[in-house]
Amino acid sequence: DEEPVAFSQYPRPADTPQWNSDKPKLKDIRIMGYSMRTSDYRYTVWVQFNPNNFSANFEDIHAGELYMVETDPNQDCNVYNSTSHGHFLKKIL
Amino acid sequence: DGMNILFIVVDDLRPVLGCYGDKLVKSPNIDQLASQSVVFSNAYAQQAVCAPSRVSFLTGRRPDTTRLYDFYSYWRVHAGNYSTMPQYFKENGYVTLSVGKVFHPGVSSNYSDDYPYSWSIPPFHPSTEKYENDKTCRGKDGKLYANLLCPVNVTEMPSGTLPDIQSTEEAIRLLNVMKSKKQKFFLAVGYHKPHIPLRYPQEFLKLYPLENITLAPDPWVPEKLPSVAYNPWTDIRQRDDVEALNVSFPYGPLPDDFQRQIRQNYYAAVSYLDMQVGLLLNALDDIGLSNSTIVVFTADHGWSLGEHGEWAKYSNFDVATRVPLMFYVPGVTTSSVGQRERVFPYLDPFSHISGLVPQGKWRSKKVVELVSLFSTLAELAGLQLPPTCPETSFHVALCTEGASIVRYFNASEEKDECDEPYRCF
Repeated sequence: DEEPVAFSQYPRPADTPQWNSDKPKLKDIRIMGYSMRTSDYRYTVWVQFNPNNFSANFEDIHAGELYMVETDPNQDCNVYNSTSHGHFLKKIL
Repeated sequence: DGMNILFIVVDDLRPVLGCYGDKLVKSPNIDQLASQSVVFSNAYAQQAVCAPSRVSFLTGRRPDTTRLYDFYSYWRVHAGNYSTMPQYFKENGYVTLSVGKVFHPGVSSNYSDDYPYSWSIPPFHPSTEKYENDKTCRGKDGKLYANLLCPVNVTEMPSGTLPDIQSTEEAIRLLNVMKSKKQKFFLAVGYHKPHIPLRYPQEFLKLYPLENITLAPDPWVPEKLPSVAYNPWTDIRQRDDVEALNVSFPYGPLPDDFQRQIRQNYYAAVSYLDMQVGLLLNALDDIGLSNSTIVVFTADHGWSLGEHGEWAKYSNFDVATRVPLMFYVPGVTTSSVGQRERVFPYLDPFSHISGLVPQGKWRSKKVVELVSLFSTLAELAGLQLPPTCPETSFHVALCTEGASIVRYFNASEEKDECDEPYRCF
């Protein structure tokens, strides 16, 4: 009876946009963005990824996104770094 | 005896559909399907790009298990010999058939759409697929270009047709064959549009006068968006008409007028797709299969129409990952109809007064994933559910990482109240 969660992911070759950012080949992937979606929020962490052994390092977080569905359905206001949501992030994690 | 399965998967279709509350689009046939279905309003792809998303939902495994994040590996060689959803139906007595773009063509499906493992006969690909990216778009100067925006005169096209028109014709032919052979079937039909180039019969543009088209509600790059999260819409930049705009990389922006034209053409391509779906479902009625066929309608991922200053897919945003997902199950989502009664009469997007088709009869707001399709369809067809995968499942041929969502069918609310009067009886 738990509320279901949807997980998506997207690979990137670098921290800033470059010509192959949309479709990096496996060998060029350096970061993986993992998204967790519930009915209340969208939470994404972009973490270091090793294409040789397919491992994601959640200790090495390059960036984060947190959007609250009720107040920001279009995902325009990333509150990942805002202190007011710090407790919320801890709760998620 | 198990129901047939008609599995319709659309390339790059976000839920800009009447049955998802979009007020501009004309999608009467898909709306009609929704009115007989359970409609999931929060369904998401595992990755917003074609091959990884398709291999994921067709194997019931997540990308970290298929190890396909690009287009260049075949899971059976590269990750594990995972059974696919069509393969499972085939092993359970179904004739499995593929028309159009179901698997992503090329390396990721072994240049064979995973035939013979997944399909009973060689998959059908429209002969005109090969012209998709040719210079067939007539510019203002009368010359031909490989444009992003490409309303065409179909009679001028190579072979005088388009891939999705051919796919509909072939799918209808196969339905007739299955009926005559009294054969249980799993037919997957993969439509190309609205994937780019937005190449469709030019008359559909008339449905969307440019003066009615607005920009996205949030057409700027959000201030606190991490740069790693942004997708620079490289593929559309390579189209002749976009290239000619000489837009700066990576943030653009595209000129407002052109942004509105992209949105206008995307909607026109959606109505063209709706017509194809309508012809296919009308044929299901004509052949007398509507009462014995489960219809699934979904997409491989969404598409950004200018939101966050982005276009195309290639991101984790909702607009790129959220997809339409609906299940028509005769006798479950709708009472079985008499043999002669029509369930899906064709509705012409040009003459149909939008709003005369009620929104989805059953709607579920549960957050669900495409990776659940495999187990959900197995359960709906009365097959044994594939087992849940262990933590690491590279060595396991048959299991799924997505739980069946049939349990949410019951939890869905019947749309008896009419929250959009203009769209309900």
